Amino acid sequence: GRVAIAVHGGAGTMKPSRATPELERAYREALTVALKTGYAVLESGGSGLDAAVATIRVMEDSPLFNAARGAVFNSSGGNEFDAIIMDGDTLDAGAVAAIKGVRNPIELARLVLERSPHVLLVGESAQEWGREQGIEFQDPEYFYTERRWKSLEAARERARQSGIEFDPFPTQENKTQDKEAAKDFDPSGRFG
Amino acid sequence: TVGVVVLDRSGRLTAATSTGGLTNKRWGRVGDTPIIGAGTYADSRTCAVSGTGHGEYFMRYMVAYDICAEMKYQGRSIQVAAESVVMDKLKSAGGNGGVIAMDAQGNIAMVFNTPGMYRGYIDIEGKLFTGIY
Repeated sequence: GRVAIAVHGGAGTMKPSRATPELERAYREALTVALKTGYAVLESGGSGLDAAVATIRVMEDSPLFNAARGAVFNSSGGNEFDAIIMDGDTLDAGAVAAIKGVRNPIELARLVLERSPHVLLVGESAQEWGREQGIEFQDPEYFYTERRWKSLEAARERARQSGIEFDPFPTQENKTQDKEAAKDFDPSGRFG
Repeated sequence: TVGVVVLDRSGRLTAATSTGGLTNKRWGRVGDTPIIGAGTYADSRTCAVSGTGHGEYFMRYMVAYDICAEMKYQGRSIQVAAESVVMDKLKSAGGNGGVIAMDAQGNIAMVFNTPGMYRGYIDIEGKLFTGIY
């Protein structure tokens, strides 16, 4: 009965120019808290589902990561969340997509797994079902972070400069066509 | 995007992922995270996987499931399977990102083809590790 846990907080790391020691330390501390939270559940005999949800909650509640509280903004200046949880013993799974305002989307995903006959619920109807299940919602202000808002503004500016209305994945070709836009190109931007 | 894979005392593998998606996304774009087999998969007979990266590629290449499939059908280790899918198949197709993966023995693979990935683990010996680049 040995236990183990691993986490990730996204593959888009900071630009070197923004990677201050303080920010790096903050990320490492947040990852450590998430790991220890899940590990404690496992060590006490909790299920993998319990540990996974507890771990993800920590990161969803942090403004550092692109999930829930620290999520990026969509084109209309709002936040939309996707989440999933899967049980490897039974292959049961629950997922939600394009939901708004839910404080911890991973909890809604688990409810889909445990209380619905479905696997994936989407959008407003999923939110409505979540309300019926007693899931916690937050106002838009809760999900606002200045860093993510600036990222949205930068993305809009890139789109404006390149003349491409929506191009979240600039290619080498269209990067080099616009040298100014290319200066601001951050390959990690595609990960929020 | 954030994700977790765990092995509990009963030998059960679990995977979970949560994301805000892509900056400036529109048109109801949904990425790989909630798509079973693309960004997330768990099978206690093989492995649990959570991914992060360019979702459109993760969906088309079924990254999470493909890692489990390489273990299941080719007998590969978790590390070799994860490297095969992320560093070979995904990268050669132009897809960027990474995964965390764990097998039924608690072996952990953390593979990414980007400059970095926020990541960490506590292994079956209780050793804690965190990394960024």
